[in-house]
Amino acid sequence: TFSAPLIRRLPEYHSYLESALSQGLTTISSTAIAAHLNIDPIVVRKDCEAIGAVGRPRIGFDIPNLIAAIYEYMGWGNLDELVIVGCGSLGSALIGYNGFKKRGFKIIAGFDNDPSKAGILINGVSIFPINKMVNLVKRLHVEIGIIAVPPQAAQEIADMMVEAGIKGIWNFSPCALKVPKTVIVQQEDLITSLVILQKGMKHER
Amino acid sequence: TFSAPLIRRLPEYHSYLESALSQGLTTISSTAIAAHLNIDPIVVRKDCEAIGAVGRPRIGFDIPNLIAAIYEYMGWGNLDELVIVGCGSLGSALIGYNGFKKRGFKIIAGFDNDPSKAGILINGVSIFPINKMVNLVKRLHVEIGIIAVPPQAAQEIADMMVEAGIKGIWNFSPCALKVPKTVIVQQEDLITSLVILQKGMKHER
Ligand SMILES: NC(=O)c1ccc[n+]([C@@H]2O[C@H](COP(=O)([O-])OP(=O)(O)OC[C@H]3O[C@@H](n4cnc5c(N)ncnc54)[C@H](O)[C@@H]3O)[C@@H](O)[C@H]2O)c1
Ligand SMILES: NC(=O)c1ccc[n+]([C@@H]2O[C@H](COP(=O)([O-])OP(=O)(O)OC[C@H]3O[C@@H](n4cnc5c(N)ncnc54)[C@H](O)[C@@H]3O)[C@@H](O)[C@H]2O)c1
Repeated sequence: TFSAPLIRRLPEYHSYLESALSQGLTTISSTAIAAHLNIDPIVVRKDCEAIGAVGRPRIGFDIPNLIAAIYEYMGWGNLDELVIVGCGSLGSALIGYNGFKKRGFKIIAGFDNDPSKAGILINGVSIFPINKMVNLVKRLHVEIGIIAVPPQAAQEIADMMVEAGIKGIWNFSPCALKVPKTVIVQQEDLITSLVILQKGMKHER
Repeated sequence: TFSAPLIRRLPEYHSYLESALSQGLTTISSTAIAAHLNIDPIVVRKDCEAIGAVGRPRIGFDIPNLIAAIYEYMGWGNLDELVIVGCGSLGSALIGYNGFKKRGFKIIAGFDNDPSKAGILINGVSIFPINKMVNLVKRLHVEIGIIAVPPQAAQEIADMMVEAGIKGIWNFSPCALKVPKTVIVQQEDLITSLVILQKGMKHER
């Protein structure tokens, strides 16, 4: 482990810190981290320094701050990265939309349950089978997911996204989603736009 | 002309009535219509009766009401009928979107300047070359147009739509359109939705 790059140890620190946090700990020393993960304490201290985490004597590190420093360093939780589920006509249009890239947003992966779409590229974006979604999203720490599946599949996909750690769902399916309070849903509703336009026109007449 | 069906005479009445209106007339008798269009006055009177227009003795018909009765009878100005210009990835997705049909909205024609798209069918909708748009839209009396072309072409398409008599534009191109006050624009802005979602998520953190 000593010769493995920092970037491979950080995910390990992260899962350990998450479990420490869930057990009620708020601070931790590099020595404790080293002991739990069977890593040389000097390596742990150097890693924390490398990612800009500052500990206090005898107290150690504030766990949420250390987790944030890991996120920062790994580029995780980047709100400019999105995944999309449902690569049909609307999904492909969204993947192909260059307007997103121009503003710094990037769809980094697509998922679909249609076997003929697994393994293809749409506008340079890799499409994976839906059963790979939770795992990949967890590993990539993506926080925004786009739903572009038929309405009857939308809730099931939302549940998978929540399980995968997604915190923001951009929902294009005409179906009200049930999600935990910590997850935000942006409902895209094209029909409403058209009705608003019509009403505006009737008003003009 | 006597044996031609009512439905072929009505467009003729309509253009004559429009020009009468633009000359400042507000009422007109079936006799005057008959004289101008070289049609038997009895036919004109029967036609007006057939479309539910009621005239007053010696005054004749209120022109706007007569025009409205023609619109009603012909099914013109039906706000549930739309045309779309730009049949690329977003345009095809919109044409393919069954959500519109379910709510009674119908895209009745598509237009594009890509020669390879002229004459094809997308989801049962005929695609025409863009140079046919103004004429077809005028004849069909469609009042809502969708713009799904690249932003640099959007204003030019909007101008054509206005010329064609379109009163409501649903604009998906990220480009602020200049239109007369009588035309309503519904601007669809996906980037803004994504930014709103992101802001909501940052607020949650
Ligand atoms: N097309 C549009 O312009 C438009 C506009 C507004 C809203 N919508 C909504 O967006 C959604 C998609 O519309 P579309 O026109 O692209 O439909 P579509 O049928 O072309 O695409 C749906 C895609 O989702 C995939 N899919 C279905 N169930 C899945 C599941 N359980 N897991 C993963 N993938 C799954 C399908 O294989 C398909 O590729 C619908 O809910 C529709 O109501 C579409
Ligand atoms: N794809 C999306 O999800 C998405 C989302 C939001 C906004 N938009 C906007 O919608 C528009 C279309 O996006 P797209 O991804 O479908 O692009 P696209 O390049 O796939 O499609 C554009 C279509 O417009 C046609 N066209 C270009 N100039 C024309 C002209 N003068 N007259 C008639 N047709 C013309 C092209 O031949 C092409 O078929 C763009 O303005 C884009 O910014 C797209």
